Amino acid sequence: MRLKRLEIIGFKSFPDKCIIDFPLGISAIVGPNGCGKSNIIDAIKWVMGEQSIKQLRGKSMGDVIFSGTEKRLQLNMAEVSLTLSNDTPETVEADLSQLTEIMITRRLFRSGESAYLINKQPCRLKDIHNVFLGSGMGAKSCAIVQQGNIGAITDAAPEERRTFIEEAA
Amino acid sequence: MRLKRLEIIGFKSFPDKCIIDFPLGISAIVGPNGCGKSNIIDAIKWVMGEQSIKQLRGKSMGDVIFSGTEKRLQLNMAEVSLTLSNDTPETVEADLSQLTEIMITRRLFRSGESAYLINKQPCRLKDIHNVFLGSGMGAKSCAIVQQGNIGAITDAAPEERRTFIEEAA
Amino acid sequence: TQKLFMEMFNNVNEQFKAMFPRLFAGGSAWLELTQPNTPLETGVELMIHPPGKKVTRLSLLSGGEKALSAIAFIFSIFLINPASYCLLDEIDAPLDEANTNRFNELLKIIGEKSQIIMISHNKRSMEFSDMLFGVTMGESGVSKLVSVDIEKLSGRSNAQN
Amino acid sequence: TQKLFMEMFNNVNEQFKAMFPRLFAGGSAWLELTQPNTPLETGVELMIHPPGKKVTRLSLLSGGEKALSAIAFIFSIFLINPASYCLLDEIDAPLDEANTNRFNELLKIIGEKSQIIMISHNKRSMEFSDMLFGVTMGESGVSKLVSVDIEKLSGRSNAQN
Ligand SMILES: Nc1ncnc2c1ncn2[C@@H]1O[C@H](COP(=O)(O)OP(=O)(O)OP(=O)(O)O)[C@@H](O)[C@H]1O
Ligand SMILES: Nc1ncnc2c1ncn2[C@@H]1O[C@H](COP(=O)(O)OP(=O)(O)OP(=O)(O)O)[C@@H](O)[C@H]1O
Ligand SMILES: [Mg+2]
Ligand SMILES: [Mg+2]
Repeated sequence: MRLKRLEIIGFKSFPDKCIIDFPLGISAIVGPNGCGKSNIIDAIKWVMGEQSIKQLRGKSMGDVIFSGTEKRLQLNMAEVSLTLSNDTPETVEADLSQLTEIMITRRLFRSGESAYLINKQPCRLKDIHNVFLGSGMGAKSCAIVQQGNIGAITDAAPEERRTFIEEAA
Repeated sequence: MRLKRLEIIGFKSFPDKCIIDFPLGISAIVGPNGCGKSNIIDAIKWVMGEQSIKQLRGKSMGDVIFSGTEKRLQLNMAEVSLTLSNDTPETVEADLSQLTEIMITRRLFRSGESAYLINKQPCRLKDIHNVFLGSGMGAKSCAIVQQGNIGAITDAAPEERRTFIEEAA
Repeated sequence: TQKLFMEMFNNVNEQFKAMFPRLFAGGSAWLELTQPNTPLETGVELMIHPPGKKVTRLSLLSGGEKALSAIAFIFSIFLINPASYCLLDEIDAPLDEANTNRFNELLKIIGEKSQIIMISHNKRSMEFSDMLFGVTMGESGVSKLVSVDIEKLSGRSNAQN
Repeated sequence: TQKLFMEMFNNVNEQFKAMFPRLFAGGSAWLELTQPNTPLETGVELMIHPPGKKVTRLSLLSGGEKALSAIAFIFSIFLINPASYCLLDEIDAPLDEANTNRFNELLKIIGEKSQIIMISHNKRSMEFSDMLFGVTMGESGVSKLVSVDIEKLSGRSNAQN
């Protein structure tokens, strides 16, 4: 399953809708300090079902909703949609394996309410997690190396390092 | 007191004698990964009396002695000498304040023996520490920011951050 | 399970031994179990032998050597069990020019099996990528995607000053 | 002692408020005591307001913004109580080009009172320095000092590849 399209609106520093179509191969996201590059990674982790706000550099889940700037008011909802091409149908659940594309959406309201959708149909967070099980691609897999974490591998205790191998197995 | 000359021999990756004459102003040490730049900082900390091997990235004090390469045998002694110009005599002890230059030397033998010298006269480690007391320049002062430590300031707990202010006071 | 872990460990180890000299232009490295007799509790140690040097404590390695060793480890796992996509946030930051080039060449190989999305400030890494996505904050605090021309890149970042 | 700490804290705070907008080209920042009533036990919090944005949790700041905020804090202490010399090891690593320039301009001011020795991979920082010391390992594992010509620098690092 590879990434096709990411749509971000109201998430962290993205109050205006932002659409990214990822090609095959290697894409580089570039820009000055603080412009929002790591926030894009956070958006992908979040829509894939990341539940630890610490992993998203926040303290409470509301931290991911656009909190306003000197010129703009805060928003009350964050929404991220990720469209994946289902090119390895053997790795997904039976009822999804028929589809050529799978679109997952996650919404969070400032009131605390959450919504999760697969192909625009409401579902539970658990269903979003299941989309990625068995393909080694969940929000905690080795396929994501966050800013500053590469040093953690050499600094880690040997017992921590074994988890990298366990997760790949 | 400013740095004038640093002489390194047998310390970490410097088996051959290396002399650096530091000018006033801003000096930049450059070179590829692993060539020895941070080792120069370690040498300065060590000759100023650093006693925590962890602060020098090692596990036991012998780690600072050149341990050999595929083509060279290890050495049995590490020696670093630092010559300082005594341009603020009011900040040094009475018996040193007459001098225009102060040269401190530290030696470590693989047998575990240590030697400390001020202007080539044997002294104790305590005397080396005293050279820097009162000038905010000891091996633990804020005047040294090691590789990777700048991130520690923002990541630190507020209680840890107060020590930066305490040390300056 | 014990058998699964040991099999994975051995595979990653073989890959790591092959990967390291390609990133370091020489030298060798391997993985060791801290407690080989208890595979379900053992830790994994990285034994690093940079080219021309001796096997040394991990802590004594330089910032760039540690980062490159960690990259060799991560890349080994990526190759044994390729993820559909890899998100890499500034992992090339501590590398000098020569190491950055070798890093990007290995990344191209990983990119044959996995889709790679990387964040980097490094111009060399940008040149190796297939597509660039520029992010700016024209209006303070509001992120916006802009198209980036690779040829204009060096001129552009001068304009940003 | 309590009085000494509070005096130092206030001085550093004033300097920090002045230093931050010079490094960030705008915005504001200040220090806060977590327990103002117990100065001997209180922690120190950094309140960061990047230009155009809002005051936000420190953790949500970007890698570069955190590094630059820490540099503002450290530089404030350097200016209040100048050390005879400062040793800085790759503290400009996460900074983009614009931030690197402002960092180096502030470093020049610190350099008027203190001798500065910095390690950097950043060409801009090298250009700002008064003297370069090149370190190489022509023979693997053996460090050697070489003289570096600033003009030849870009050509030189190409040769290293
Ligand atoms: N909920 C939010 N609302 C508004 N802005 C936010 C929110 N959460 C984070 N931000 C802002 O996003 C910025 C950080 O963005 P990000 O971490 O993506 O930067 P970056 O492009 O990765 O930069 P660097 O190159 O320095 O790592 C910070 O300035 C932060 O204040
Ligand atoms: N006692 C020793 N004997 C021989 N070599 C040593 C010793 N201690 C450390 N080294 C070597 O010194 C090298 C690290 O040098 P240093 O940390 O100064 O690199 P650096 O120039 O700062 O690189 P980077 O740019 O990656 O930070 C390592 O390769 C390490 O093996
Ligand atoms: Mg970032
Ligand atoms: Mg270093």
